[in-house]
Amino acid sequence: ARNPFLPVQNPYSGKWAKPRYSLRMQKELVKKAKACGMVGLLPPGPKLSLEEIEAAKRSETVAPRPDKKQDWWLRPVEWSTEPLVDKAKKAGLVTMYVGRKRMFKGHKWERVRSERLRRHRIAMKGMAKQVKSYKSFYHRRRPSPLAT
Amino acid sequence: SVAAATKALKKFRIDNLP
Repeated sequence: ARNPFLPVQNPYSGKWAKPRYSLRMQKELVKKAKACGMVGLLPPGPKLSLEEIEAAKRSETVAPRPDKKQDWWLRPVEWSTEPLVDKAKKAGLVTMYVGRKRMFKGHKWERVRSERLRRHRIAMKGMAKQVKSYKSFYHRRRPSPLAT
Repeated sequence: SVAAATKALKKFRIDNLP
């Protein structure tokens, strides 16, 4: 089953959708599950690790009885457990910067600076020639009275 | 209370089971 505690990535746009339950709601649910001893029924998420669920499943006594029809919501479910958020933490990286192209975005002028300098350098290479050509534009076109 | 907690858990399961 789709895990409502984890964010989902849209395969077409690549954008992330928030989990159906906010972290605050997840924490509330975990608290309630611990109060009534049903931690094994919740999917794993940032507020509830897989180990905790396994431990709870081993110790819990709540299980669906096949003869009781209204216990269908207690049946075991295989939740998707892709560790989307923990990937970076496991690699020992600083979570804030993982997946970013550069550490800080910077100002626009800082980001385009190198390209601007490159173009400037190219323009300055032939600048003397360009100025000379610009200034002599009408000289070249003025009809000479001495021309044959 | 435990009854309220169980009710909330049941609601969660019913809303999210396939």
